[in-house]
Amino acid sequence: SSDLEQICSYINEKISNIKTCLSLRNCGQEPTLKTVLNKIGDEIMVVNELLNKLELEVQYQEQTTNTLKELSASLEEDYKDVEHLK
Amino acid sequence: TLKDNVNILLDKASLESQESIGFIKATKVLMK
Amino acid sequence: MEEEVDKLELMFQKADSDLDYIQFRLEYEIKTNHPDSAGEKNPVTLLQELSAIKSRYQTLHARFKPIADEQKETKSRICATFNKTMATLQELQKLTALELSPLTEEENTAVQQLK
Repeated sequence: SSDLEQICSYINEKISNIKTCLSLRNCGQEPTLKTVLNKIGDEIMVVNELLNKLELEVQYQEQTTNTLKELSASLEEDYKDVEHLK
Repeated sequence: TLKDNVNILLDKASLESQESIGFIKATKVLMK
Repeated sequence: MEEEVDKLELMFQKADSDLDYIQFRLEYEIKTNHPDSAGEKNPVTLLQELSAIKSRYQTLHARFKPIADEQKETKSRICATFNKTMATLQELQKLTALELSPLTEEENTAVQQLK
């Protein structure tokens, strides 16, 4: 039954995509919907720029994590030295 | 919305960054 | 029974390919009726871009979470190592009766930061 459920959700997803396309089919003709489309386009650009920033931030976080790991290893060495000294 | 979620995650990430920078500086001071 | 199952499978495959064809025809019609122009994108392109940014956000979110956890873990490990190092130093101080110079203001601030 799980296979059947998977097939159903797969087919249902395709049907909902087609319904979405059908609802967008005539929006190009109506000026008001055209402005809505343009607004959506602008919003997508804004979100893309935010995602670019987020990507840089995540990369920076990865570098910071490496720095922290190096510091941790170095501190462990210091601790061993002090223990040895003791 | 997706835009709000991206902004929330972006704020969180930059906050974590600042905190980590402070932490790293403090650790380096104490390691001297 | 097997024959019934095969028939059912064929019906699903036919439905699947019909749906794909309908989707293709609709997208083709929308693209031809509303060609992308400078500043104006057609609805199909916008739909595709929308799903692209959603999956991009999901990917970045999935990348961010483990990094933040790992940082937290490493920071606590650093604090733990620092504390045991200081404890050992204090033991050494007692053993050798040597006076450790007091922490400078900068170092005190750093200790607070670590805490």
